[in-house]
Amino acid sequence: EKKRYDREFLLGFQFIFASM
Amino acid sequence: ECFSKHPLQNRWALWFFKNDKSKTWQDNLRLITKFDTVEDFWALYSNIQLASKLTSGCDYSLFKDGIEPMWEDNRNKRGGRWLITLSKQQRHAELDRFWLETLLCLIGEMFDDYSEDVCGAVINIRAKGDKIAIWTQEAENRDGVIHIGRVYKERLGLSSKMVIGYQAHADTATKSGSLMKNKFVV
Repeated sequence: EKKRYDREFLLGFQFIFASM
Repeated sequence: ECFSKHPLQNRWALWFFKNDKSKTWQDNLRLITKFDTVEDFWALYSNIQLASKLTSGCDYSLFKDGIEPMWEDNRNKRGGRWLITLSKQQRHAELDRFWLETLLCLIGEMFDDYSEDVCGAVINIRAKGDKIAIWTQEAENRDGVIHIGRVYKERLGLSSKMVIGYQAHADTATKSGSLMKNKFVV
């Protein structure tokens, strides 16, 4: 199974790092 | 399950180029690191300079592991690039957004079945105007190249009136400036 992620899913992780 | 990282389809390598005229082109090119999860991508992205803060003459390149960010690499030499040229004003307004969208297109494999054709992406910071490009591995693969260009243009939010061009590396290596020929446009 290919690992594909859409933009919104990927961007969701940015805020985890921004808040750390 | 909650704490496992999200694996990417590919392992990616981030390269940095800093123009030092006392060194060779290859000596100026450095591998920063490799990553293969969503979390490690953001850990890296959050800890490096934004492209707009780099000095003129610097590049970032993100390529699939095993492909070097140069035309001569076996996976690049028959390929080409979708090129976005930016005005000086766009460095402030759009450069970082365009580059991040480019990175997300790559690591998220957003070009459907043609994601396999993608080799990487490059951003050149230059005083005369910055450039961003997605490199693909086979310039003759018309269907793949066109699909990637259409999706890329849409992801960047470019208007339908703006035309972007695809140039084969073999042509770029032998021509420059106004002589550069677009093999495809979208």
